[in-house]
Parts: sequence; C-alpha cells; structure tokens
Amino acid sequence: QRARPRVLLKAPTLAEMEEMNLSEDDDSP
Amino acid sequence: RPLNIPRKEKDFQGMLEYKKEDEPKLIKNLILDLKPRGVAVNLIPGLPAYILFMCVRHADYLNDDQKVRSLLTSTINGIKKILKKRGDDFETVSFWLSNTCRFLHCLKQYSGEEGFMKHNSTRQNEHCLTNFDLAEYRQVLSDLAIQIYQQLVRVLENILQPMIVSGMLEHETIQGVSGVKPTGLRKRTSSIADEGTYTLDSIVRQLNTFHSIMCQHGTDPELIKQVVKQMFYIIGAVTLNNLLLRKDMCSWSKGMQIRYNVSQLEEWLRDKNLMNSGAKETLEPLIQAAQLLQVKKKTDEDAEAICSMCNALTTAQIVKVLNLYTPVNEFEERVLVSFIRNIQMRLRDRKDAPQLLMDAKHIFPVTFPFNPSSLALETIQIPGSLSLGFISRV
Repeated sequence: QRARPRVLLKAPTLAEMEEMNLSEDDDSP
Repeated sequence: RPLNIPRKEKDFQGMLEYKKEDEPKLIKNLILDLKPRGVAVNLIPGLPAYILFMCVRHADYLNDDQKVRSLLTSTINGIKKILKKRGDDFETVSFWLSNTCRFLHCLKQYSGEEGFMKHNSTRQNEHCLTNFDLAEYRQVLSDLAIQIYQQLVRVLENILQPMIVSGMLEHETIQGVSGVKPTGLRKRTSSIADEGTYTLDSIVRQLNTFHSIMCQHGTDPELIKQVVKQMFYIIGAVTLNNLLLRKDMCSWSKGMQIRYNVSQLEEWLRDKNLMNSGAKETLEPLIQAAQLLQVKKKTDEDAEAICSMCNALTTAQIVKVLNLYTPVNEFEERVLVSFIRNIQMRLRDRKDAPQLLMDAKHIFPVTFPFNPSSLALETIQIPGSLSLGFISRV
C-alpha cells in the first residue's frame, strides 16, 4: 500500500499556457 | 583515482537529471531545433517523448512540483511553437503528433493508476511517479494532441487536394474505356500522364509517403488508422462533389473508371493491412454513384433497384446524377424525366438532408487509445547527436 497519496498538480489550460508563454516572450530581452 | 567502472544498465533507474537553469536548453535542443529529417531519423521512435518523461520522473523524484510544472509547461509551449513555425510540413507535424501521444502514454503508464499498469513489467511498476498526480496535465496534453491531429489533417488535405479530381476522375487510368481513341502512341502505363496532371498512381504514391513517415515516427497503429480513414473520406468527398457538378463526369465509362480507381485504393488498404480502419466505408457514397452511372435506368424494376442500392446517397444526389447522366454514344438514350419522377416518388419518405454536396472539410473526432510501451526506461541512452550533454542518466 502506498506510503501517501500523490499530490494532484493543478494544470493551466492550453490557452493559459499560451498566455504564460507570451508574457515570458515579452520578458525575454 | 576511482576506477572508471562502467555502470551496468541495472544500476540506472530510468531517470534523467538536469539543472533548472538548463531547462530552456533542453527544450531548444530536443524540441525547437530537432529536425525530423535530420538527427531524428536515427532515433528510436518516440525518443524525445521518453527523454522528456524521464526528466519529469526525476523532478517528481525530487518532489519538486515547480520543476515538474515548469518542464511540462515549457514542453507543451515548445511543441506548439515548433508547430506554429513549421506546421505546414507533414514530417514535423507527424513527428510531434507521435511524440506527444507517446509522452501522454508514458504519463499514464507510469502514473501509478491500476488501470494503466496492467501491461507493465515489475521494473516498470517500480518506475511509477512517486509524488505527483499529473492527471490534469494529461488532459492538457490530450487537448494538444487533438490540435496537432487536426493540423496534420489540414496538411495532408492541402497535399492531396490538387491530385484528387485529376487522379480519380479526369485521368483515364484504363486507356480507351471512354471510347475516345488514345491520341498517338498508347501510353505505356497509367502513371505517365500529360505533363503536370496527376494520376491515380500519384495519389497512391502520396498515400505510401504519408504512411511510411507515420510508421517511421512510431505513430500508434490506432492513430494511423484514423488518419487513413480521414484521408479516404477527403478523397471520396472531393471526387463525388466534382462528379455531381460536372456533366462530363456522368457517363457509363466514367462509372467504370471510378470503380477501377476505388478498387486500386482498396488494394492499397489491403496491402497495408488497413481494411479494418473504416477507410473503405467512407468511399461508399462515391462507389454507389459510380454504380448508378452503370446500371440500367428505364423500367420500374430499375427504379426499385436504384432506390435500394443507393442508401449512402441523398435523394438530391441520386436525382442530380440521373439528370447529368450523358449517354456515351448515339445508341444509348438519355434518362427520361418520367423515370426520375418515379425515383423521387419512391424516395419521398426518406428524411434526407437537402444538401447536394458532401462536407469535404469534415474531420472525424480523433481518439488516442492508451498504448503502453514495453521499452525499459533504464536502458534508454541519449545519442550525442541530440547535444544534451548537460543531462545525466540516474
């Protein structure tokens, strides 16, 4: 029996990831 | 000096360690700069997916949720970025469709969820993620795979589109069947058409190219079946729509031509062991239209036979073909209006859609059935050609 349950990592949607990406691109010099 | 004892495979745990600051380099070398025709040709199918997953495994092993999130987000964005840049190249789209699916299968196979462990070896079960449940990221990856699949369909449609009418309708694969004497010397084979026109062989050759690229990329067999079914649907719909709009295509000999071409496509399915892909069934409307061009169209019995035969054609399509039908020589009569009225009367109870043309842009919903791999992660080695020297096997 497993020691402890795995922690569910909440995932952003594809669209939210895209926004993150755009903001990173903006940050990148 | 410690003896440089080469670590045997059994010592490795099937994980890959990298420094957080090297993540951008990992994404650049493994995704953005990787050329499917270049170094990727010699990789084991799905290697980029396995490498990414083994990196996820190590970040999970460290219990570092930020590192896991960052890697998954960068991977997904990296794949989207390369498909934005080279999304009209079939090899690139096929390569990342198969790797995205393999990555998704790994996240399931090593999730620790009973349902995905049935085919795992003991060793593989020891390699399951220990700290994080990535079910939500699996859903995002599945959404990405759907987007990539639809992109693949658009790419193959753009390549096939110019070939279909010429190859399936216009070019006379069976020489002379239309009664027109072949000009000059009889052409040696059906694949040598006039300059710049496509023949049925062109279409078959293109199908072979698509199929071998997807096999080379290790695309799931169930996914290849769905791609082939979609391709056949496009070929059938575009061919039928052109037949329905062109009087010169509605003759007995064209019916013969089309039936021969369809038989060649069926032959291709048989060769590739794809008869159970559902592809042949998508050609049924075209097959029935070709039969309609060849059957007798005079008596009540003929009308009865046509109505029971053409169950994949709408009333509008049947009537249109009969109206356009052109006798191939003076001995043959046109289809009488009374005969067409007879057909319409017999079909008046059908709940047909009124539209005449098939929706050639329709894309069947895609599924990605779970397809676990027997590959042992601890045996995977990273080829030097990938320039990933900053990653180390654990």
